[in-house]
Amino acid sequence: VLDVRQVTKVYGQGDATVHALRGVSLTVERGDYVAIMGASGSGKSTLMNILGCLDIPSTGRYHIDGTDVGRLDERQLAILRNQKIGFVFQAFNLIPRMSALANVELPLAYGGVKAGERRRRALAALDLVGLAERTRHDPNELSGGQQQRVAIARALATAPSLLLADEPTGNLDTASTLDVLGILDRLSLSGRTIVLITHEDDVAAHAKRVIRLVDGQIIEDRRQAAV
Amino acid sequence: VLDVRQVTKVYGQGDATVHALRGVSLTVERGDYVAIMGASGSGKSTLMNILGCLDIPSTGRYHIDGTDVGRLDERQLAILRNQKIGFVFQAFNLIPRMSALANVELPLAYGGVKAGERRRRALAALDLVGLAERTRHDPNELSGGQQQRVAIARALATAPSLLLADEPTGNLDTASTLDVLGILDRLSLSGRTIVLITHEDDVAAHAKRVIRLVDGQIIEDRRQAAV
Ligand SMILES: Nc1ncnc2c1ncn2[C@@H]1O[C@H](COP(=O)(O)OP(=O)(O)OP(=O)(O)O)[C@@H](O)[C@H]1O
Ligand SMILES: Nc1ncnc2c1ncn2[C@@H]1O[C@H](COP(=O)(O)OP(=O)(O)OP(=O)(O)O)[C@@H](O)[C@H]1O
Ligand SMILES: [Mg+2]
Ligand SMILES: [Mg+2]
Repeated sequence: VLDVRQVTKVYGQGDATVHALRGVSLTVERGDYVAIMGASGSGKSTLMNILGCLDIPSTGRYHIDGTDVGRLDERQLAILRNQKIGFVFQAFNLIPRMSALANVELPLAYGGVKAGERRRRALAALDLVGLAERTRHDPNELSGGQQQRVAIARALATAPSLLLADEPTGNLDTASTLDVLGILDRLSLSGRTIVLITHEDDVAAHAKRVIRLVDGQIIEDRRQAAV
Repeated sequence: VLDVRQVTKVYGQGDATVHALRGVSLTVERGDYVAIMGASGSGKSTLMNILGCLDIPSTGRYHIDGTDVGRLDERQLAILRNQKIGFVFQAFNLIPRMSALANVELPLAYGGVKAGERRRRALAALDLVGLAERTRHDPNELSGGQQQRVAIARALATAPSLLLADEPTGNLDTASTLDVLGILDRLSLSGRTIVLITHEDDVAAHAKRVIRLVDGQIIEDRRQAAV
C-alpha cells in the first residue's frame, strides 16, 4: 500500500521558487491501476519520482507497506526500489553505450540474479515488447519508440509488485501502444499495482482510477470502469 | 522544393544489417504541410534526418531547391541547415547545462544575429509556446513537456522556411498539443513548409498530406482536407 500524506515539493528559492507539489494526499492499495493526468508542468513526474523513492518530499509523509520512506538511508532505498518497484522513465534513462539486453539485465544483476536466469528473463521481457530482433543494439542504434520499449522491458524484467510508468506510450504508434497496454492489463489482472502517467485519454481508459493534477494539487480522484 | 529520389539507408553489415529506408521517393513543394506516419522502427526519423541534411542516404539523390545535398561539404551543410531549416528532435537534444533562453538563442547566434535581436526573438518564441516564466531554467529543471516546448521554440526562433518536427507533441497534454498545432497551422498559412512525424491521428489531421511508411517504404502518399 502506498500512503502519501500532505506531500509538498518545492524547487529553488526566492523569486525562482517553484511549488511543484502543493500538499498532495493519496492512498494506493495493492492491485490498484491508477492513471495520473494533468497539464505539462502540473507535477505528475515529481509525484511519481516520490512514489518511486527516487526523490524526497519537501514536507509531508510517504509510507510504502507501512515503512516511512523518509527514515530509510540510501542503501535501504536502493534495495526497496530494486526489490519492489519497476520504473519506466519519461526520458527512458537507458545507459547509452550498452546493448538493449545489457540494459534490461542490469536491475536483475543488482538484485543478485545469476547470469543464466538473468539472460533468460531479459530476453523474455524484450520479446514481450516486440524487440527480440534488437537485443544487441545500443540505444543510439534504436528508434525513439524502440528505446521506450527497452525501458518498459527493463521495468518488467524484475517482476516488480509496483510498476510506475511515466508516459510509457509517448513515442509509440497505435499498434505498439496497444501491445504495451495489453501487457499492463495482464500485469494488473495478475495482481500487480500499476501507476501510470499519461496525457492520452485512450491510455487512461485502461486504468481503474484517474487522478488529475492541476498546478501541483489533486483536483480529481475517481474510480472508473476500466476498458 | 525538397526532391528525394530512390533514397535508401542501411545500417550495420552482415547479419546485423538494418534496411531503415528501402528506396523512398517524394517531392515536397514550398508551402506544403506533410504528416509522416508509421509504426515504431518504420524509418520515419531516418527519413526526416535526411530531409534535414543531418544524415546522408546510403544510395539515391536528395535535392533542396535544386541543390544536390550530397555534393555539399560540412560547412555548406551547416549554413544550409541554419538558414533554411528548423528541426524539432524526437529526443529534444537541448544542451543540458544551459538555460532555456540560451538554448533558443543558439541557432540565432550561429546565424550571426546580434545579441539584442537574439534575446528579443528567443523570448518571443518561448512566450509563444507558453514558457515565458521558465526562460532561466536549465532543461533538467524542466518537465518533459516543457523541454519539448523549448525544443519547438528553438526551431521557430530562426523563422525557417522549412520546419521539420519529429513527434513534437509526444510529451504534451491536450491543451499544450493544441497550442503547438495552432502555431504550426499559422506557420503553414504564412507559406512555410512543414513536415512533421506523428503517431497521433488528431495531430496528422492538421496536415494537408499524409505519407505512411511501413518497414522503410512509402506505402501511401495522399492529400487530405486539413482540419
Ligand atoms: N545507428 C543505427 N544503427 C542501426 N540501426 C539503426 C540505427 N538508427 C536506426 N536504426 C534502425 O533503423 C530503423 C528505423 O529507425 P527510425 O529511427 O527511423 O524509426 P522511426 O520510424 O522513427 O521509429 P519511432 O517511431 O520508434 O521513433 C529501426 O529499426 C532502428 O532500429
Ligand atoms: N529541478 C527542478 N528545478 C526547478 N523546477 C523544477 C525542477 N524539476 C521540475 N521543476 C518544475 O516543477 C514543475 C513540475 O514538473 P513535473 O516534471 O513534475 O511536471 P509534469 O507534470 O511531469 O509535466 P510534463 O507533462 O511536461 O512531463 C514544472 O513546472 C517544472 O518546471
Ligand atoms: Mg513529466
Ligand atoms: Mg523516430
